[in-house]
Amino acid sequence: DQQGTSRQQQLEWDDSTLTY
Amino acid sequence: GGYEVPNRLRTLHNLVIQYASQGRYEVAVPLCKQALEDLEKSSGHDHPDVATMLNILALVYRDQNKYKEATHLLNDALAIREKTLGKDHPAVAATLNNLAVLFGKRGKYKEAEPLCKRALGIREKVLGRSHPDVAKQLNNLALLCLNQAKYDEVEYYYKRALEIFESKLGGDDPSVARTKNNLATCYLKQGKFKDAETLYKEILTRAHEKEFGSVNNDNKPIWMHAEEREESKSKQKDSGPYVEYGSWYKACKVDSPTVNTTLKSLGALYRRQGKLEAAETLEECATKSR
Repeated sequence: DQQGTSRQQQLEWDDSTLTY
Repeated sequence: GGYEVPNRLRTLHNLVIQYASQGRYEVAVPLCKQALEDLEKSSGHDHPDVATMLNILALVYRDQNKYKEATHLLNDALAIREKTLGKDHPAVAATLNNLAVLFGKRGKYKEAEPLCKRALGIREKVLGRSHPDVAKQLNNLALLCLNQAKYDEVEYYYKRALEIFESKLGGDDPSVARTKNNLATCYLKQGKFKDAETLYKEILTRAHEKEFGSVNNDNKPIWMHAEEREESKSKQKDSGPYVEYGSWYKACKVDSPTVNTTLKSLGALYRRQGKLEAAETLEECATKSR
């Protein structure tokens, strides 16, 4: 379950790179 | 400011996304490459449109798990943006962040960290230290540090992010529960089980209160039911079905991916402490809300 918790964490991509 | 993505690039972007979502990369990639070539001919390499197009193609490569190719393109885009928009532009921060994500996906956390820190510095400077975008950047930085077992830093970054989310978005925002959950993971890795437990209970209580109002004797979050069930176990051997616990069904109805993860994690903590009834109560609740 601890693994389950860390698996959920993901680096967040910033989609605003396409709006500049 | 000053620059807007031209309509034809927007249209192209939508088209590329459509192809990519259908897995038709053999169409999406050449389309991007042709557009890049055309743009470079008409505007030169160091043009914001070229940078945007590079970002679009990088996204397609990312979706194909071609992280090296994507990184190469983003580095190029970064250089163009620094030249054309200035070093402290939000677009530069966003590109740095995405570069860090790509390194992270390849397990290169050490390489990713300075990029993430630079992105953070820019966002703090441009947006102020307590903007939600700063908190998002802190979350990414914390995760990179978590993967390097730098727990003191992880705690510091998550706590800062949490403060920002709570003050700017309010305690009921999903970002708050998510960040608390992440911080709890860091506590678990360090064996700080009590701290993790406190956070998990906070998440569950808050979610419950949001749905059903203040906690009182007749309105308890699921973990309180779980602990009561654990305690009553010793007094009466068979504690019977959950129906006995008045608001059990209510307590169990709080549903979100974060709450679900939290139920499982707190369940695992109870199990560690030998509180098997309490653990089962939460685990069953997690299964139900699936």
